[in-house]
Amino acid sequence: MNIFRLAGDMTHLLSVLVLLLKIHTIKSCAGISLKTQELYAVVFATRYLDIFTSYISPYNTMMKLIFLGSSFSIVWYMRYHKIVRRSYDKDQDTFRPYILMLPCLILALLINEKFTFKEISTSFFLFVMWTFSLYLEAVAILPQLVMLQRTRNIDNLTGQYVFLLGAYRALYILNWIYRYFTEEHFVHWITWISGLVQTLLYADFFYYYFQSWKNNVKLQLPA
Amino acid sequence: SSNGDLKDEL
Repeated sequence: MNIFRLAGDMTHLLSVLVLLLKIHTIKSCAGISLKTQELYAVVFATRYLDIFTSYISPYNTMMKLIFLGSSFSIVWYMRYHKIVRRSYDKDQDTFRPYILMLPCLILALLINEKFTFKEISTSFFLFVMWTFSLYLEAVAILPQLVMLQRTRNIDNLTGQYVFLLGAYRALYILNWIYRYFTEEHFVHWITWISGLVQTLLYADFFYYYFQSWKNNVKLQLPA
Repeated sequence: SSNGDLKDEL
């Protein structure tokens, strides 16, 4: 564990807590894309399939449970909570998740670190699922970014949520750079490229978020 | 974490 990865995990945790805070306290999910939240639930479910079979550390297991629990409870709130669901604007949240999930699944089958299409063993299945979750996480924010472009007024909590979500992966990139220079054989092109793509998708959001912070004006994304 | 692999990452 290094400071970049710890900061990345804490930033990721904070983004989830900001969203849960918004939904749980003001009972509103205005401006939040349910499609993105559902994609994140799929990301965590496919990434942490081995949560009970491969134990790493108490921290690792606790964080996995928090991410799984929070992502599924956010989806539950937005779908079924009688007050929260009323503030979900489904007409603005029109991105079709399958056009993201299918290419990621195909890509995970074609391009993964195990290349050799060995016997279809459980470990290969887990690895394909893990790679799928990596690709899916890179694009999962797209429905949310599309929705932000449409909903003119972005409230502070939503802006902070998206910012923290983008910042966590940027910190992970620093973590990978650090591990590359401090550990031997630490080369993971697939993870690095998908992490980079993920962070670059936030580039314009970061720009407008910084501008709104610098000029102390409301965050507005150009149409 | 064992050297070089990503298993310990979230």
